[in-house]
Amino acid sequence: MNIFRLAGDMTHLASVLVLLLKIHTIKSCAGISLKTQELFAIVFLTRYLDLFTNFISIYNTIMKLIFLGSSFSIVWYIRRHRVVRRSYDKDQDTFRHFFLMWPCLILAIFINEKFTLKEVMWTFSIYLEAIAILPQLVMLQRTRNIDNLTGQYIFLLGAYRAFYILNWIYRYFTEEHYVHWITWVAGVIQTLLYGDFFYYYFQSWKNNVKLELPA
Amino acid sequence: QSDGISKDEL
Repeated sequence: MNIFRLAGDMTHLASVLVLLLKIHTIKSCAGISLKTQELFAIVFLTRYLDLFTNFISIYNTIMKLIFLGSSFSIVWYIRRHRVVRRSYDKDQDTFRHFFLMWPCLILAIFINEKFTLKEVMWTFSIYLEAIAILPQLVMLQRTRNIDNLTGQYIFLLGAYRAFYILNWIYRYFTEEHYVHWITWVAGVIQTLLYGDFFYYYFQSWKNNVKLELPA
Repeated sequence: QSDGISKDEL
């Protein structure tokens, strides 16, 4: 464990807690893409298949349970909660996210580190996580209104993978044989997708104006 | 080896 990875995990944790807090306290999911949340739930499901078979550490297990629990409860809130689901704007959340899954699955079958079910599922989760934010970013472009909590959620979510990139660089130089091209390439692509959002987020923060995305 | 290391990350 290094400081970059801890910062990444804490930022990731903060992002899901900000989202849960928003939905739970103001009982609204306005501006949140259900499709992105469903993709994240699938990411955790396919990545943590070895949750009970491959014990790494208490920290690792607890964090996995938190990410699984929070992502599924967020999906439940938006789909099932009698008050929250009324604020879900499904006409704006139109990205065909299941179309995103097939290329990830096919890619995972052909490009992976070992052709076993667990490894292919894990690789699938890496590819899917890289593009899972797309429905949310498309929805933001459409609705254009970004309330503070949603803005913070997306910022933290983008920052976590940026910290992981620093973690991979650190581990590459401090541990021999630490080479994981698949995770690195997917992680860089994932962070780049947040690129323009970061730009407008910092602009609004610097000029102290409400965050606006260009049409 | 590939299986161990990459799986200790979340």
